[in-house]
Amino acid sequence: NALIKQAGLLKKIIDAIKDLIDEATLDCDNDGIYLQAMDSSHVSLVTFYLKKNLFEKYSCNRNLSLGINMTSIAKILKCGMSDDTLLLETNNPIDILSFKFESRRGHKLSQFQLRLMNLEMERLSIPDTEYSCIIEMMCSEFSKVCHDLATIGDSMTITCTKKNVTFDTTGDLGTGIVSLKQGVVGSENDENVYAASIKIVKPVSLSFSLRYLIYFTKASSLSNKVILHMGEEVPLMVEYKIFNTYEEEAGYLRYFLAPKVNE
Amino acid sequence: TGTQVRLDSFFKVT
Repeated sequence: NALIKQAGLLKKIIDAIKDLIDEATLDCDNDGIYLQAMDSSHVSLVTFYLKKNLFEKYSCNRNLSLGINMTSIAKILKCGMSDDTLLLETNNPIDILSFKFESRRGHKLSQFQLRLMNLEMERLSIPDTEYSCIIEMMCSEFSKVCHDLATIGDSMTITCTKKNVTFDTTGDLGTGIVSLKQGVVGSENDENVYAASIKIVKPVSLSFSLRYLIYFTKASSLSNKVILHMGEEVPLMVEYKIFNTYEEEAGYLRYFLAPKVNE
Repeated sequence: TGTQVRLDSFFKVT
């Protein structure tokens, strides 16, 4: 039983993953809702965690695993307005998930029921990793870099040093390189604007498929900033933090992507 | 360019 103040937030989260994965289970316990799923080619993994404080009201008195088809849940979420409140409920036996949308002024109520699936999902253990470089930058900037370089090549090498982070690609038509300096570059509406904030233990340079990175940038509407976690010989983690309507951190959406290697 | 590594080689099935 979970009440979310703005249905649009859940829609944004589902829209950011529905093209990457077909089906997934929502694992619910008293602390929140967790999802983990790999794409069909087993190159990337998406996880999200929606903490209890993302919801106006939240209760879950026993652990549940709800099998969801992503296209179907996206269709239902599209039926609500983004500033509707949304109440999610399961019944007993647990074979449906019900969605009750209520308009902000309370003049419209709509209810939809999603048939749940029996999914036998493999669960992967994601090891705690000490990343060599953690790069924080504006989502819009990361999205632009990926889209720009994808017009030239199909993979992008991210190289992080103490002073800057560079993104480069090579294709048939030529090459492209974008470099962001470490540090604050100015102020906009009293908020610091970073080129990139870099925490570094050791310089790293890794290559990744731009097709997947572009999928990940669909999460850009969830947060101002994206955090890239890189380490030698480990998958890239691209993290978007999720905030509730009180601007408190209330979960995350994380994508993991295996690197490309030269033979 | 480059060979795509699969994620399974990093994360183990529990």
